[in-house]
Amino acid sequence: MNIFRLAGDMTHLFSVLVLLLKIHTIKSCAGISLKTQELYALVFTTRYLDIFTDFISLYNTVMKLIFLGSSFSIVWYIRRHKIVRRSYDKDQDTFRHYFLVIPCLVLAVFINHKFTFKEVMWTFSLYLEAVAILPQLVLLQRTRNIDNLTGQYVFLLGAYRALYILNWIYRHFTEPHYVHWITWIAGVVQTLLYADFFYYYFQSWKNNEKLQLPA
Amino acid sequence: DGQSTEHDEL
Repeated sequence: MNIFRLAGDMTHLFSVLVLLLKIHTIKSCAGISLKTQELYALVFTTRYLDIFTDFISLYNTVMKLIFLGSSFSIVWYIRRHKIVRRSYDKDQDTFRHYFLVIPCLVLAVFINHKFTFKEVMWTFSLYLEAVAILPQLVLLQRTRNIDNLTGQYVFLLGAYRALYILNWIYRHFTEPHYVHWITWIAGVVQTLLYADFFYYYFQSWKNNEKLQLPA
Repeated sequence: DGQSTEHDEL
């Protein structure tokens, strides 16, 4: 464990807790894409298949349980909670899951480190995580208004993966044979997808004005 | 198999 990875995990944890607290407190999911949240639940499910078979550390297991619990709770709130669900904008949140799930699955079958079920599922979760934010970014551009909690949520999500890239660079230099080029490529693609959002986020923060994404 | 596919990251 290095400081970049710990900072990345904490940023990631903070992003999902910010979102969960927002939905729980104001009982609204305005501006939140259910599609993205469902994709994240799928990412964590396919990535943590080994949660009960391979014990890495208490930290690792606890964090996996928190990510699984929070992502499914958020999906439950938006789908089932009698008050929250009313603020879900299903007419705008129309991104089709399978446009992302199918290509990631096909890619994972052909490009992976080892052709076993768990390894293909793990690789699929990496590819899917890289693109899972797209429905959320599309929704933000459509609704054009971004309340600052949603803006912070997306920013923290992008920041966590950027910190992970620093972690991979650090591990590349400090640990022999630490080679996970699939992880690195997926991580860089994911962070680049946030890049334009980062640009507008910083612009709005610098000019102290409301965050507006171009149509 | 070359690199370990043991995934210790979240």
